[in-house]
Amino acid sequence: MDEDKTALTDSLIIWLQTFNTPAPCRTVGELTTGAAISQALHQIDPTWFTDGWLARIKTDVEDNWRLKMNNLKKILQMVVDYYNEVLAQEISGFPLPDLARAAEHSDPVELGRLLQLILGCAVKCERKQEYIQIIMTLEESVQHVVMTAIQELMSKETM
Amino acid sequence: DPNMKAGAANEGVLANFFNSLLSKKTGAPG
Repeated sequence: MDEDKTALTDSLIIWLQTFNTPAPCRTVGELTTGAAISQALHQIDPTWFTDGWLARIKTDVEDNWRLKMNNLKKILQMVVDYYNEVLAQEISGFPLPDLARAAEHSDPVELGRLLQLILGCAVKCERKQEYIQIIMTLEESVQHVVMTAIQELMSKETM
Repeated sequence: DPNMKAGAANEGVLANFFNSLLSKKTGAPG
């Protein structure tokens, strides 16, 4: 496994924990349910990731990978639409995560790709100031990985 | 101490990057 890529996932999980989501947010396995990720997105922009959308993310998926994948699909579709419609940015150059690998095998690299897209939403949304300032309080090594993740995203974007 | 100098330089890079991100305009153009 590529150590850089798992370092990305580990650091982005630490970052996601700053949202203090009701759903657990400590391991790759917990995050592949989509519950914590969707709750973080709801905090990032509740006008897009609405209560109604959040209610459609099942929270009792346990180890059912098909249900996990359904959740992750709903999340990814809404995130891609957010980039296109709210942020007015194409992210077609960015490799989208393989959700089946994330859901079925708890693949940390694929989950990391998804978290990277969520990070992009946080640092570009209307309340980005708040989220960037929180990132600046994280441990330096985590900040470094977050910076690299944002730079990679920015290099793939077109307006 | 070279380690302290490297640490300070790294901090500077991070601060510059995140501060420049803070000053970027948000959302869709127009």
